[in-house]
Amino acid sequence: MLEARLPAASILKKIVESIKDLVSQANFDCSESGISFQAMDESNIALSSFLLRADGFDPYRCDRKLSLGIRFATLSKILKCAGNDDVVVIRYADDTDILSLVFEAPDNNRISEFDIKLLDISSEYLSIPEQEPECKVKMSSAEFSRICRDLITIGSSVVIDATKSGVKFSSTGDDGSGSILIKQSASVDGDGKAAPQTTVEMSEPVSLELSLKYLNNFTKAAPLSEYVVMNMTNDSPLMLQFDVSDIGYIRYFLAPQIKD
Amino acid sequence: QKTQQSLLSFFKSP
Repeated sequence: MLEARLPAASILKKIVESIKDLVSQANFDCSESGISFQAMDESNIALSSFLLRADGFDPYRCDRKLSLGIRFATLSKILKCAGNDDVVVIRYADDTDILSLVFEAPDNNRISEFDIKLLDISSEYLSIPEQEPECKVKMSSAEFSRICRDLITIGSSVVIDATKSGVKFSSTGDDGSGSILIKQSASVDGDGKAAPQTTVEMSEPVSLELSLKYLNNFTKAAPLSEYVVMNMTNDSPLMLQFDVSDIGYIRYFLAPQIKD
Repeated sequence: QKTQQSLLSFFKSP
């Protein structure tokens, strides 16, 4: 059985919104350590995954490994019935095909319960090689979203060039070209509060060409986190990570494009 | 011309 109580529905809402256009259905894998998910899009170009650690829930109970097949369109519709501040209780009783979601309003005067029919999905887990990236960029997720949104008006792909001084995003299309350079920074705003900063750690300069359609899809996770981390290695897939407060993360992997 | 690679050429099924 599974019983997991999440303090704010907004977290689950944002996660589902940031995956549902990439993957239509997939298993949520539940174990003692938490709830995780991994699935590729239909064209095998992008992989989405997330982890929500057990300690992000209070309480969290899962006494054996479970794979719960979820259709994201259904889950998204049902989560729209939850208020952002509602507590969500996720429940699954063994040997059933139903997942229950209970939304408790903060004043406790409204409790709604929805049941979702689970699907039987055979999932194929890919093993992702654990390797230290040649370059790791951390930047404002809002800035990253803006760059992807701006450059898709120029072309369908972006070349990301990361060097010690910063990261350059360039795009070329039939009608012209554009580029945006984000310098490495550690700024402090007027209130003395640390503003979102860009950091670049690298062993090698990296250049990757990537589809802007997919990157724009990934930026749907930006509301989850102030920062995005890009792990890049030449001729290897990009890994983007958005932290989900301090309880987990959502990651996307995107295969690069190559010149013929 | 650019070719979009598949993730399957990088990540293997166990």
